[in-house]
Amino acid sequence: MEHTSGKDEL
Amino acid sequence: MNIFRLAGDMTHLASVLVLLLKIHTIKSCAGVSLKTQELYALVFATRYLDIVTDFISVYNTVMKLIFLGSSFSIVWYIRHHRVVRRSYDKDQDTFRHYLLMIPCMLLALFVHEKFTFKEVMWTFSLYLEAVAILPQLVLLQRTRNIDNLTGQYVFLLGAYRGLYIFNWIYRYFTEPHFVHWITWIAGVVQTLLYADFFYYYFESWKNNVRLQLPA
Repeated sequence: MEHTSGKDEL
Repeated sequence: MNIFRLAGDMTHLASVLVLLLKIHTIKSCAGVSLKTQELYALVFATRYLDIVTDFISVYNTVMKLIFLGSSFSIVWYIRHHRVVRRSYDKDQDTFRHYLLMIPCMLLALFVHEKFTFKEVMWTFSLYLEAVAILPQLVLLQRTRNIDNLTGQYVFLLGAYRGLYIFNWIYRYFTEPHFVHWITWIAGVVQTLLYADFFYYYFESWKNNVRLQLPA
């Protein structure tokens, strides 16, 4: 989950 | 998902519904900036490129589709609907898009986390979203007597941004390695743009008078 922090937001 | 994030998304959804309600039921887009709506359509189109490549959750995909669909249909309504388009304040809504789009694109090309097409587009969407409300705020300032729905629309959008900041604070303390400077700075800038509007919104609410922004 290296890059997903924030990418799960809208 | 934490409560601030959910509340933020729901406020965002409510803002879109309020705007669609105004356009669809009252058949009027008076006081609504087409420039801002077009910028939002572009924001979602460039941010949600991952809708076809990454699956996060059903909630995520559905919300993305709602924001894409609603932003493009609002633009369509204002531009093409035979009744709605007549209420558009074309002469007042004169903010030039490219003054916002070009600097955001340049900034995204230089300040990003990874130099890939998707990542630069995603970063561009964050920068653009931060300033996309400006044409709407300028239009509100020029419009005497802002109607209730338009005022509520902008208020809900501002509330959504504010709640996202609480969401980031919460995530920062609860999730390891949750550090996202670009998102945070763009988000804080965006929220600050609403500060002035919020002030006048609460003043008008407190004094029970119609919302009016000073010229």
